[in-house]
Amino acid sequence: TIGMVVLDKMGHTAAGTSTNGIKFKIPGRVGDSPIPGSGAYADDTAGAAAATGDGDILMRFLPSYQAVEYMRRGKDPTTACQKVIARIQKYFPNFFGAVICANVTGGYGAACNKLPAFTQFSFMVYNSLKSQPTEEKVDCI
Amino acid sequence: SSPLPLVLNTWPFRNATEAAWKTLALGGSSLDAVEGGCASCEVEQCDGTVGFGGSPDESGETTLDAMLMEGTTMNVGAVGDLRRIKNAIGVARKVLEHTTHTLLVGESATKFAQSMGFVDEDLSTKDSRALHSDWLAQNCQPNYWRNVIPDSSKYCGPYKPRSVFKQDGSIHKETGYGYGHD
Repeated sequence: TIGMVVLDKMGHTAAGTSTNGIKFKIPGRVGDSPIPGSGAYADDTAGAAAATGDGDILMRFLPSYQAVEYMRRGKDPTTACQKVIARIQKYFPNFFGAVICANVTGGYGAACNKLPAFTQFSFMVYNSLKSQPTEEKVDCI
Repeated sequence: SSPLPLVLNTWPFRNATEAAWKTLALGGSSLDAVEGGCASCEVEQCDGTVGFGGSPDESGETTLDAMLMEGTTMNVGAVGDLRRIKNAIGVARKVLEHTTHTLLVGESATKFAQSMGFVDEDLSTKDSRALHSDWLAQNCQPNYWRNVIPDSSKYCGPYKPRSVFKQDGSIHKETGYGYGHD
């Protein structure tokens, strides 16, 4: 799955996802990606976020919407992303998932759920302070 | 100085980031940029979890999900379980622009896409067909069934509900990394 958030110079936000889901799914199964608030979410007055991972679990917690609401209340993007992951961990400690977050001033962050085979999450960043697309990593929590 | 504009995307899909940035640089909106970035992954398939030829379902078919959201008007267009159309994010854009709906799914979403001019084509590939036949050869493991007969942890379907609901407490199999994810 690709989850993407974009803010233009004026701070107009947009978010989106595209995926082919999970291998060997039962026909008809749809994951979190096309669900606004789960796969991705954007609101010019608060920020934008996108999620990736086990869609059957993520979908139930609306992680992208929740992250944006945390940023609306002043949390920085990394903290907002971490709080969303922590919420899901309580119910599904072994879920596979990651979230990216951006606030209205162009700050960004990410978080992921730590598993034995998944301890870091890579994501891409490109803004006016960089001269090219840059891969960044976060340690999972 | 402000760090805006900003392009941020999951996983190290560099070309998608580049495509979105170029769209902005050419005067496109943030929505155009997200569409362009996701579309480039649909063409390149990125890590196999985006676009045609990946994640065959139990019948061997690849179907696509996609969504676009615009944060100024809160307008959304989305497709789920889209069949035989490669540019899912493009169809999501048409849902956003040409309907007042939010989400179209399944075969009906494919009919909508055809009416919008998208080409109907087979999304499976040699790789996805091989993946599927290997899966069949391994008694359809792993799969996403539970409380059914025959035992889904050992056999392929078709399955019927097991008459006595076995209280195993698990309402979802936590799949962990590497098993399959969106």
